[in-house]
Amino acid sequence: DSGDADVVALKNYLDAQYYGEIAIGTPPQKFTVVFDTGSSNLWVPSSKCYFSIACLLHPKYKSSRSSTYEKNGKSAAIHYGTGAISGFFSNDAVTVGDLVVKDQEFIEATKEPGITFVLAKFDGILGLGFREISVGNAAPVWYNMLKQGLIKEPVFSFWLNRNADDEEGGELVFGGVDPNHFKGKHTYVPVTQKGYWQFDMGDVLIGSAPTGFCENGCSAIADSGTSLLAGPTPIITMINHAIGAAGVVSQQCKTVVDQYGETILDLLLSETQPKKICSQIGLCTFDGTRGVSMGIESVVDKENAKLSNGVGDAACSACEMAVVWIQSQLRQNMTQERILNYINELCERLPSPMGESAVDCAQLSTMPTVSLTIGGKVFDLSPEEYVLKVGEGPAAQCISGFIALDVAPPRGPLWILGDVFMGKYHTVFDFGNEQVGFAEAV
Amino acid sequence: ERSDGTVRVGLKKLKLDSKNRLAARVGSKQDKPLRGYSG
Repeated sequence: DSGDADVVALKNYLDAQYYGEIAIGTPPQKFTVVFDTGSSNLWVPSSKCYFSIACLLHPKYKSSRSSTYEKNGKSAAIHYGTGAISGFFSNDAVTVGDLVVKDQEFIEATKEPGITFVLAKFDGILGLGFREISVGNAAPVWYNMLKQGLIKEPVFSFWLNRNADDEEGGELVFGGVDPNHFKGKHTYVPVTQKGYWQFDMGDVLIGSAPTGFCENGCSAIADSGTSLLAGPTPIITMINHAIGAAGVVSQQCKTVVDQYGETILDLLLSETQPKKICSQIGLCTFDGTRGVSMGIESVVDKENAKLSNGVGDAACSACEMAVVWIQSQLRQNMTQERILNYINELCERLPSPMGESAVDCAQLSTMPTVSLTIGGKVFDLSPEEYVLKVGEGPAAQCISGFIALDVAPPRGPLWILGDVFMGKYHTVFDFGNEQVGFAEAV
Repeated sequence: ERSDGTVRVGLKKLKLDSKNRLAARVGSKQDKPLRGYSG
C-alpha cells in the first residue's frame, strides 16, 4: 500500500553507521540490524531466499529450527527507489538485549534485489517508528514490548558515540534513559504526525544568523537510520555556500537571479507578500499558499530549454529560492549589490537532490556553526560535528553532513535529523507521552 | 537488564572508509522510501 506517488527516496542504508545484534527464534538465531526510528517493520533474510546475492552473504532465518515459530505467510514488500525487498510475514520470539518479545510479527525477506544490501554490514532492519507506517500493519517491536509488560517506562533512548576511536559505538536503552550519556535536561517536543517521530521545528541559523526559512515552522523527523541531516534545498544551498561545499552549477538559477533578482528585491522592499512574488513576475502561479509551477515555458525557460526538461518548474523553484535567500539577506541589512552577488554565488552551491557534497578538511576551523531551533531552544552543530571524515591521514576526505530533501507543503518543509544530529544530542523517544526529547550527549 | 528496569542494547559503529563509501555510491540509487510523502 505504499504507492509510488507517496514515496520519496530518503536514505541509503549503506550509510547507516550504527547497528546492533538481535536474535530470532528458540534457540536464538543471531542477526545484526539497524535500529531505525524512520521505519516500523522488522525484517531479516530468510532461508527461503535463494536467488539474491545479499542473502548468500548474510545469515538467514530458518523457521524449521525454531520451536517458537508460528506460521503467518502473509506476503510483504517494502519498496525502495529502484527496487523492493519482498518476502512474507512470520511470527516468532525476538530477543532484544535481554528482553524476549513473544509472537513478534516480522518479514522473512526472500528477495533483496540490487546491490544495496549485498555489501551492508548489517543483515536487516528493526523499525522503531509508529505502526501507522508499518507495512502490513505489523506491530513494531516496541509496541509488543509495552503490551507484554517487558519495560517499565514507555520510552526508549539513543546514545550514539561520536568518538571514532572508542570501541563502543553507542547504546539503545529500552524502558528509560542512561544518565551517564547526557547532561542537563531534555527539551521535549510533541509528536505532530504519528508514523514517523515527527515534530515541529523552528528557524535554522547559520553562524548565529537566522535564515528565516523555518521561522513560520518546518517539520522534522528524528531518524536513527539515516546518517546525515537532510533539509530543504534553499537552506542546504546557503549552508553549502557558508562551508564551501562543492555543488552543481544551475544555469536556470543564475538566469532567474540575473533577470529577476532586482525585481524580487524591489518587491520584497515594497513589502509584497513573499509567497506571491514569483507568481507576480510570471514564473509561478499562486495556489493560495505558495507559488506552483505554471506548466508552461516562460521567456527565461525558452532561453535555457536545452539545459533540462521541465524548465518551467526549474524557473519557479529557482525564483522561490531566490525569494528566501534575498529575504534572509535583507534581514541582515546587506546592500543591494552584495545581496545580488551573494545569491548568484548561491546558485553555484545548489546541492544535487539527496547527493553528498565534499568539503575541504583543512577549512573546518573557518566554517560556521549551524543551529536548529527545537522547542524554542537552539541546538548547535559545530563543523567537527556536521562534517564526516572518510578515511585516515592524507587520504582523508570530508563530506558535508547536510543533504537536500524537498517535501512540499502541507507535509513539508521537512528536515530529517539523522546520526549527525543524534550523535550530538542524546534522543529520547517517549511513546507514552508521544514526544521526542533532546539533550546534549556525553 | 538493570535494576532500574531498563534494558540496554550495545550498538556498533561502522567506520567510514573509502571502501564502504564506494559501496555507498554504487548503491545510492537504491534508497529507502519515506512513506506517506510526495516530493
